[in-house]
Amino acid sequence: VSTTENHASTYIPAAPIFLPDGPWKQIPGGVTAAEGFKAAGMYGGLRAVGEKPDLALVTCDVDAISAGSFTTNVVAAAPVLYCKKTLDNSNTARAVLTNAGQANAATGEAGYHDVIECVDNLAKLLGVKPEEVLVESTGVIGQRIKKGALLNSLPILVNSLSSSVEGADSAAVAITTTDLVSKSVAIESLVGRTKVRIGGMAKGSGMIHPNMA
Amino acid sequence: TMLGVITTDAWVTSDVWRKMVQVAVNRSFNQITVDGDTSTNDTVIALASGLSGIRCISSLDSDEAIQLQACLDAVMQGLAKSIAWDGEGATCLIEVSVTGANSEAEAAKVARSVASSSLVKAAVYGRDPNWGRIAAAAGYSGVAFHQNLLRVELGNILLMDGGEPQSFDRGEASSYLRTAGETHGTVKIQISIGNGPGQGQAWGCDLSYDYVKINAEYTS
Repeated sequence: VSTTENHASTYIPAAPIFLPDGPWKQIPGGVTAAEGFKAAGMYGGLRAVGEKPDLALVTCDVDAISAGSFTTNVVAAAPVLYCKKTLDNSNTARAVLTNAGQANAATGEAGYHDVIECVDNLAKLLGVKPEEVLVESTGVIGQRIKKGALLNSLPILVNSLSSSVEGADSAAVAITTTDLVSKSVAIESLVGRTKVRIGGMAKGSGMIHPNMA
Repeated sequence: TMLGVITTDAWVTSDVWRKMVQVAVNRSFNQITVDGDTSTNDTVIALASGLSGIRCISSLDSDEAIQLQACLDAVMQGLAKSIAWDGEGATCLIEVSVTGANSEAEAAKVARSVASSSLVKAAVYGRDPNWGRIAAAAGYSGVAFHQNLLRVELGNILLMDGGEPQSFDRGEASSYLRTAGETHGTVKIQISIGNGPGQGQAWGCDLSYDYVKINAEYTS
């Protein structure tokens, strides 16, 4: 079951964003505001209850310089272990896949292999190398991702990719769990003499005391 | 769990980008708290396409790097504050600003200690301008400062100065808290711990009955 893009983007209201003052202006678009980025969010049947979108994808048309910051909790989820290893091996990335519903934490070797299988499938669909695909998961600890539902949804998710504001908003909804609002923002500013755009999305409402490194 | 995906069309070398992202994470996501529980999955991934046409930023000290860092900080702080604003059961965002510390890191540590205090969070939910709890949370942060230099303001109401409570209008202070709760607004706590150059902020939310209800039902 795939959620049409515009439905996904309005499933929950957007959070107010309190930007600090500075030489920038807020623009629409979240993760798709910057040149070269596309996004999509859909309901892939992963959540335990309800049909809120639960699968998000952000892609870049070119090899993007990548960086990451991760929990220092030693009980670290499989996607955290996978991303840290991948970023050690590669300076660039082309895609970030996010699932909501299952944290894929405390799932051992099987959970790690689930990540690899999802990465391999998505890399083939996108025509990129597996090590250019990064993964984030959130949800119930101890539960493996519903891999069948996720893999079946990937073709629809890839076909839904768009550089529009709705694409960004759909992705921002699809990464939420107990959030009451989606979190997405973008700004444009002069850096040197060039206009640069920075955008982002986030989720989080409970189990929040990040110590990322 | 908090997750973040950040994108930009700036062109940055890998090592500079990775350092900039961690600095921004330390000034934003690592300065929020809802319940003091660090998740197994917290992740921020940041991608730079370089398609804006800007010349490549290869040094952290360049003007362009300083400007890009400020933009990155702003986007991550905007998102981080929205996470704290949406904390489970929250009725308001709590913004703690600390000045007068010896360093940015020390100021950030004091700010997060106050924002994390269950007693401060519960007092905000009870609309109680409880300066003693704020002072105690600053005092156990692990940052050394002379208690006679401690100054605490709630909004623009001076609660403590010179390390001692000031006479203030409790009704006014309580209604400041109540208004913030009724409008899902922001409670600002400003703390000074001395005369140093260090300043920092942290964000949290009040602690309500709903937080317990949500987490007694939602199994993680």
